[in-house]
Amino acid sequence: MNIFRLAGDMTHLFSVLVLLLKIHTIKSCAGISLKTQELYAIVFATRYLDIFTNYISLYNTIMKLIFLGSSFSIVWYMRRHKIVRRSYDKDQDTFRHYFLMLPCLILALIINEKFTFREVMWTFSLYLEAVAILPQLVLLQRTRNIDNLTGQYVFLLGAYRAFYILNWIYRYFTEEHFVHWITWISGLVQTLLYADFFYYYFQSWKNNVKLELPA
Amino acid sequence: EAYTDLKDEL
Repeated sequence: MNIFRLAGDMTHLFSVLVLLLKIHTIKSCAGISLKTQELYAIVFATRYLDIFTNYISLYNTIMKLIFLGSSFSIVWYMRRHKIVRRSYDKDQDTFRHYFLMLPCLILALIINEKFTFREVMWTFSLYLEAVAILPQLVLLQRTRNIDNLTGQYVFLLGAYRAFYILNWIYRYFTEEHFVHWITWISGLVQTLLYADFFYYYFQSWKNNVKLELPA
Repeated sequence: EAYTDLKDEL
């Protein structure tokens, strides 16, 4: 564990807590893409298959349980909760996210580090996570008013993978044979997808104006 | 094995 990875995990944890806070306290999911939340639930489900068979540390297990629990409960809130679901903007959240899954699965079957079920599922979760934010970014561009919590949620979600890139650079220089092109490239693609959001988020913060994304 | 050392990450 290094400071970059800890910062990344904490940022990721905060992004999930900000979203749960928004949904649980103000009972609203306005501006949140259910498609992205569903993709993230699939990402965690396929990545943490070994949660009970491959014990790494208490920290690792607890964080996996938090990410699994939060992502599925957010999907449950947005689908089932009688108040929250009313604020879900299904007419605007129209990204065909299931179309994202097939290319990721095919790519995972072709490009992976080891052709085993678990490794292919893990690689699939990496590719899927890289594109999981797309429905959310599309929704942000459609809904004009981006409230602060939603903006913070997307910002933290993007920042966590940027910290992970620093973590991989650190591990590359401090550990022998630490070379993982698959993870590095998908992590880089994921972070680059946030680039324009980061730009507008920073502009809105610097000029102290409301966050607006160009249509 | 090389690939295991990524599995300690989330």
